[in-house]
This record gives sequence, structure tokens and C-alpha cells, in this order.
Amino acid sequence: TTRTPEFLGLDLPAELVPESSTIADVVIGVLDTGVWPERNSFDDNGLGPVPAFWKGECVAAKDFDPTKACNRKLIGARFFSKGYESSMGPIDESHESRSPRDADGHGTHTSTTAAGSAVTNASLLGYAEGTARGMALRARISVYKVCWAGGCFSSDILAAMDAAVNDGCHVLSLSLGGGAADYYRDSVAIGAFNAMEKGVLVSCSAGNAGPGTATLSNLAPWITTVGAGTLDRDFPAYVVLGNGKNYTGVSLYSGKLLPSTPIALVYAGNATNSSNGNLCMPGTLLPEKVAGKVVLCERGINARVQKGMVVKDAGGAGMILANTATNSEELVADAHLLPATLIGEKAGNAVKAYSISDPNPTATIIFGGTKVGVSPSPVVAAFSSRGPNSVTPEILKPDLIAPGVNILAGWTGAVGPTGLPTDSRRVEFNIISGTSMSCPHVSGLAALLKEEHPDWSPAAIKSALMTTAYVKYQNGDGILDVATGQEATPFDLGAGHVDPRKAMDPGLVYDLTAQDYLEFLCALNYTSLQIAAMSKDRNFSCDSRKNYAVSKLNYPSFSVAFATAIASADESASATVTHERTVTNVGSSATYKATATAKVDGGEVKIAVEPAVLSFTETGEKKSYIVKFTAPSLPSGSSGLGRLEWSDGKHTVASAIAFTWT
Amino acid sequence: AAAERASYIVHMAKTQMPPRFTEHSHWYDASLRSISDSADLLYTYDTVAHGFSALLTPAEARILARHPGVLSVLPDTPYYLH
Repeated sequence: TTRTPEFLGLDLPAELVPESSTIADVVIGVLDTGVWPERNSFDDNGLGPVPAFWKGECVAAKDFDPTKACNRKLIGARFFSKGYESSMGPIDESHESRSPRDADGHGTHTSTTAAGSAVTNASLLGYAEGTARGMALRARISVYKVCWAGGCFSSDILAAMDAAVNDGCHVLSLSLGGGAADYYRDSVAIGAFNAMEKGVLVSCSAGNAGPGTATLSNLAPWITTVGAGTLDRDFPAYVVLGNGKNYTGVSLYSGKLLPSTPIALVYAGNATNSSNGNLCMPGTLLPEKVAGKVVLCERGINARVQKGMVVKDAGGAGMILANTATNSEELVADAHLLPATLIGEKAGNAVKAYSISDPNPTATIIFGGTKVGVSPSPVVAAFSSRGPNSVTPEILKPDLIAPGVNILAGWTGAVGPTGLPTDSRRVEFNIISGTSMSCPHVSGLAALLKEEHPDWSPAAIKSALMTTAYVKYQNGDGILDVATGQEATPFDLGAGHVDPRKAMDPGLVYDLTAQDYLEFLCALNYTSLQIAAMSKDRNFSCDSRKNYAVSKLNYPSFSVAFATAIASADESASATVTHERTVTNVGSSATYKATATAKVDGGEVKIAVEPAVLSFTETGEKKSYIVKFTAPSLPSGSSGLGRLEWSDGKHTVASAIAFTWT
Repeated sequence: AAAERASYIVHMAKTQMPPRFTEHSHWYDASLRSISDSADLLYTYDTVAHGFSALLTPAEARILARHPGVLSVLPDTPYYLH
């Protein structure tokens, strides 16, 4: 967050000074591993009194004095552990405390990303230096500790969501997820549904199970599901081989450097008696073969920073960590405890070939510090989970992407930047990666929109974020996916990369109410019991005479599923799928015209928008349209992409379109 | 039974609360006690869900699922940080 505000166009000087003004007071509830409240990111200087509507609390514990921990920035801190302790046994208080205090770092990182105060001269060991700040500087933070050393449990999460909504939070940020489940079985989906009905936007991480298809979590349409992209910042660390070849990796190492001239290099797979010794798992390296050398390890199974520790413990002088096909060319920086760098798969293969074939291979690592202005950026992170939506393929997920790679934000005082027990360093800020990091960016941006437009519903805020997201770089090329090196598809980045300045004034929004989502559940053929369990037993039942359809849900994007013709005689047949949408004018009077494009290998999809022109004379006016997608029969598994844009010349209200053939 | 118990989330039809109860939490507790004297109540939910979570044996969970006013009984499930 020393870079993301600028990267997102939020680097306005006025934004740096919180002021009490007519702007609405917004509270972000962060459900995570707790908080380290002494961090400067929770300084409340310049903020007005705690809002009168706030009903939350700052609980007392032996290591958590509420009179010191909470203030006008951190206005709530609670913990929920009954479900966890029921399943996992009593909390080990020698490692973590039964209190809101963050023993992990993750919760402090996400909460300060969402709404941390500005802290000048922030850095991690000199890397990423600048002013660190959350996305919503004026927003208040309330933390709900639901995740513990052994994980997080749905009974605790639901209790925390219950408390957070009752306390008065406007936005909930959940950088966690479970498996993909029907919505009536998913506690986060259930909690989010009822939070949404009370006007609370719920932002969740998409998951880090990419780049495989259908790997997303948090799939309900009333949740804002956030994937991850890179920033234009990098931390290069160069591998110099004895054969004169150089490769660029990344690292956050800070400490005693390797000699500038290459020293002995060994491939971990040749310095072990273990069949998976190449992974540098604990206890697998032979000290006599790695002592004083640079060790080439391969990524996978155990933590990247642990591999460095394994090399160090075996007497290695440095580590080159190489990606495999799983992570391809994605480079995630770590604050290793020995000189180390992560390189991509291609470079890894080259270094491996050299280390195996050369009789006396040598290497060194040169650290390049922090570089900004990296192009292209953003690119979709390989780890970011991908669509299609495995529960409801007709709803496109993820909804959008935001910065989630190498993000600097606040950190716990309980563990070092690697999180390893042997890491005795303590830092105020840490740099980590994940959709956990992109989610609170969007939570903070949603809070900014809520401040500016307090009357907007969660769906309207989500729509504004999605329809103004961008999918192309300034040169017109599409945003790339680091996993493939090709242009990303809507299954990778949803509506695109968030653009908060445009989201402030989207022109039109696709609004939705709880009633709309209930009709969506009817379209899924949920039973009345399932719907009642989801919606707090409201007086609602599906009308058997009504024609419910997922394609009628007023979603800001389109996922169009075509059935593949089974009989060969039908191969030339085409099918038409119709979607219905209603847009609400949130600007002044204007006339919008529709344009639609589609790109499908092996066939042409025709898109007809009726009407293709919509005129609005006043704010709040609603207009409906239908879109007919006509496509040939293609083999099952085929897919394509498209885009529908409504423009009045000033605003562009864009919807991503994904096509699938099943 | 205590060793067998695991946590479950029980979603209740609050509108079906018998009139003899004035507080839904009392009704939840009575529903739980009707199948077990010793089952521990973990939380009651009222804002983003109606119901409670409790430690139950699989058999108790099955019985509770058929209890009047119970909409669903879901096992407590793990979630993970991303």
C-alpha cells in the first residue's frame, strides 16, 4: 500500500488527511486473524469521534487493553473461538492468545490494507519504501478474530458476521474461503445474504487455487468475489551464473550479501538421499553437499521461506528457488533469512540444466532493491482462482481483480516477516501476496463509494466497481494472465481490474434487492426449506406459475451457457440464449447506446441488444433491456468471451461476457 | 457421547416459535435440551441467521433435524485464509 493508491489513481493529496466533514462515516468489519493495535496504521489522528450509531465493542483480554487498543480508527475488536476450540481443542496460549490480538500477521495486513491510516517512511527492510495507507483513509475498522493457528470454523465466522452487522459495519471483508458448496450449505454465503439485505457489502477473496479452471470459492452472487493482479512494482534479484548467463528473479532479502563473483552451485535434487529432495523439504539436504554453496531448490509442497531455512540449516550460502509448471513465470517475493531469489520456470530449467551438466557450476545472486513502473501491469496472478463458477455456471466469477501480489501493509509484532518460528526479526510492515490481499483493497474501495454514495445498495456499489473496471492496458492490448502469457479471459479477471475513480461516477448501475436474489434461488430450484434457512425464514415462497431464470438476475456481467447439440445432424444448428437486465441511472440525464463484441474460436456469436438505445431524464430512473446471444453448436468445453458496453460519451458502463458450451 | 460430539450450525424457523416462549434464545435452548441434557450451546445467531450452534453427536444432529422449527443442521466446516 505504499504503491497501490497511486496505482489505483487515489494518490490525491486531499485523501491523505482524514477530515470530519459531511462525508458519511463508514465502518469496515474485517474477519481475520485479529489485530496488532499498536501499529501506527491504527493512529486515529484527524478522525472525528466514534459514530453514534456504533454498537460494537473492544473486548478486554490479558494481552489486550481496550482503553489502549481501540481508538477512533480501530473502533471494535472481538474474537470468536468456540467453534474452533470445539473442533481443534483448546487454544495453545503459548502461541496465540484468546483475545483479538493477531499472532499471525494476516489480519493486521488485511485491515490496514482496507483502511489503515497513512504512515510515512514505511518499508519492509528498506523495500517498497513510501507512505503506507489503506484504501479508505477515513473509514473506521472493526476487527473480528475468527481464524486461529489451525484454521477458521464456520460457526465462529457466522457468529462474527452476526456481531459485525449488528455492531453497525457497512462493509465486511473476508479474506478466507472454504470449498465450493451449495449456497444453503455455505455459512459465509448465508451470512452474506442477510448482511446484504441489511445494506452491508460483503467482499471476499476468490482463492489462491489458480490457474486451474473452476477453482473459485465464495461464489454467491450477493458476494463481491475478488481475484488478484500484480502492481507495477518489482523487487528484482539477479542470478549470475558461472557460464556468464543472467536471470532475473525477485527477493526481499536484506542482510549479508553473497560474493559478487559466482560461488559453487548445487541442484538440491543432487544433494539429497530423498526422492523429493529437489523441493528442499526439512531434513532432506545433505550438509556435506550443500555447505557454502548456492542451492537450487524447486517450488512446491512446503513454504517458499521454509525452503530457504532448510538450505540455511544445512549450511548453504544461498538459494535459487525455481518455479515449476504450476506457477510458471509468476514471481512472488519473500523476506528470506539467507540470500535467495525466486525465478520463473524457464529460467529455472536453464539454471537446473547448467547445474547438472557443468562439472563445476557456480552462481551468485545480486539484489536490485525496489523498482516501480514495471510494464505491463497489472497482470493476473497465476495463483488467483479461476472460473467458471462451479456452483452456478450462469453467474460469472470472479467479479473483478485488484492488487494482490507483493503488497506492503501492517504486520504483527508476534512473528517475523517470514512467519517462521526461527525468524526473530520484527517489522512494522510486511510484503505478502494472495487474493487475501486483493480482497481488502476492494473492501476499502467499497467503503470509499459508500462514503460518497451512502444511499447506494451493496449491489449498486458492486456494479459500479465492476462496470468501470478495465480490461486493457493504455496501449489497447488486453490484460495478460501470467499463467499463460496470453490475454486474460473473464474467467480469470471477471469484469476486469478495479478503477475506483471511475467507479465513483459509473453513470448506470445494475441494482439488486434481496427479493431479486430470492427469485434467483427459485431459479436454482431450491426448496422452500433451503431458501428459508438461507434467508432467516422470511415469508417467501417460489411461485410455481412464475418463470424464474438465472439469466434474469440483474448481474453486472454475463455468463452465457449454450448446450452442445448431441446429434451430429444438429451440428449446424444454432441456439439463442436471452438475458434480461435493468439499469438505474445514477448520473444526470443522458442517452446511452449499446455496443457488443464477441470472440469465440470455431464460431461466431451474434449479440442483439433490444433496445440498443436508452434515454434517461432523471436520476434514479430505471430502464430494462434484453440481450439475445445466438451461437452455433460447438464441442462441449468450448468457451469464448465478449463485452457489452453502454456509453453516453462520458461514461462507459461495461459488462464482461463469458460463453461456455456444455 | 461427549467424545463423539462435533459442532453443528442449526438454522431455525423463528416464525414457528411456539407462543409459550418469549425469547427465541429460550426456544433454541429448549430445542437443544429436548434431544440432549448435556449438549453445549456455542452461539445463538439473530442478525445474519436465525438459529444456534452446538456440540452434538451425529445421532443427535439427525434427531434435531426432524425437530419442529428446525430448517437445517449443518456440520461446522473449516475455512482457510487466502
